[in-house]
Amino acid sequence: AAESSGRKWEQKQVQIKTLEGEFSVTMWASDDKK
Amino acid sequence: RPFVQDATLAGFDWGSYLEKSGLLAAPVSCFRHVPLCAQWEDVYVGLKVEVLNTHTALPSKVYWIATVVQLAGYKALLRYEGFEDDDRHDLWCNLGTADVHPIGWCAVNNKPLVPPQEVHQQDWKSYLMERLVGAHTIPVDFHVKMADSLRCPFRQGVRVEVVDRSQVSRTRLAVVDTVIGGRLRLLYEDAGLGPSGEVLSDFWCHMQSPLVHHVGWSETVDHSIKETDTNVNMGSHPAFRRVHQNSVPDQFKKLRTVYMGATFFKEGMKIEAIDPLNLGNICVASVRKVLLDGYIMVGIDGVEIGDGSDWFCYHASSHAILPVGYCENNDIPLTVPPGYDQATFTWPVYLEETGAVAAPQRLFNTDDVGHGFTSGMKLEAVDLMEPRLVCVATVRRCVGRLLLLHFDGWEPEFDQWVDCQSPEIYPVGWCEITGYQLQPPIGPE
Repeated sequence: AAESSGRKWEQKQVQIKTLEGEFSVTMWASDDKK
Repeated sequence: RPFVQDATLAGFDWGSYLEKSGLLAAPVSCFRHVPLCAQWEDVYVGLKVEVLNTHTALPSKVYWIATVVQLAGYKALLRYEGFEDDDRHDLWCNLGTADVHPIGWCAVNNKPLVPPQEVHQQDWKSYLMERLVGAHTIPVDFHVKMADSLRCPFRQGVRVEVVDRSQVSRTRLAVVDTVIGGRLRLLYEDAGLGPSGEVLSDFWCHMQSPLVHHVGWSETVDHSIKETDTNVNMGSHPAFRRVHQNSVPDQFKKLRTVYMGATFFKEGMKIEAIDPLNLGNICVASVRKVLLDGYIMVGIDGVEIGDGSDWFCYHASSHAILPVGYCENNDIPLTVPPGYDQATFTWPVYLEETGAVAAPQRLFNTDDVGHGFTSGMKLEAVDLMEPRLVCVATVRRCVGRLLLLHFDGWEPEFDQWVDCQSPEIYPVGWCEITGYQLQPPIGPE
């Protein structure tokens, strides 16, 4: 995970739901450091 | 100001205004007191979001993925995926509003992503995979953090002590009437009511303003306070109907502690100070009285009435008091006392003529805080002479921690010096997020 002040970036699987169907992609998303 | 407007009703749009001027907006991270300031370093050009799709003929609300291509305060210029390098459909969107979400939000909330009707793609899955894998999105808790930071420790009915706008040397008891984005509308307890029940005198300031204090503050620091006229009945106004709650010190911002020993400010010492009634002027001034807890009363030389009613209270850590020579050293025109010529005025001669001494430089808070503002940046700023108004403004000069703000469309005589950490300045888009009315620039753009 890459860090910035007070938070951390994590690779996350996120769902994409289009009219043609659903699939997942891996993206960077940040959240509070715990 | 001759009139008050609502920027939205007047057709003002920050996005097109910035594009026409070619100027930048001050980033959210410059404003320590605003929502999401701490999170804003995770917001940058290239982020992917899910946003309302305005390019569809579908009757229901649908969303599509977009990329941040430019940032201006809270506002982001977004480009829908599929438009590639075509910027004709770019849209400005406020990242603090509800219809911008992290990638994945639509799937979780069972809302299908529908591309704009102008873009055609054979295989959206492959296209989006290529665009999204490894990209960044806004934090999952973005809107939660926004809501958290908009919470305010003040509510209607809380009593405070605030500067008396009719006599700036004293405070006056007031009651919180309205809270918008941390800005308080305060009603003086004995202001009186007009024929329609309207309060005849109010005051707006941010809850972190140095002008507002807890009940008992004036007595604590030996500041003058107006005795409330108990013959004035405000009872029919909603803010006065409920049982009032006195504010306490914990509800206010703590100021920097200053040492008030033998080397502190003394009565008669000369300084330079922002004129509280002409905030674009930095004047020759004197310490008139030393209060407790690091506060001093300041008078502007040569224009004082003589009874002390125009003295103004500044804390020793305030940006608004400056050491002798500050203006000269920073190429700022010093407003000199009547009878003196700005071109020939010199401090050594003036000190000799008045038999006074300059306050020692070490007593002033001139720390360089590395604020990030630069001249030309746009922002939303309170007109401190009419503090209910938040206006479209431009940073005209930066001198240390001081910013000279210009109100767009207004004459330079309305310019005001503020501290870079003033709670009365906000990023572009702040009014839209909080629901505060923004004053657009006047005159032709």
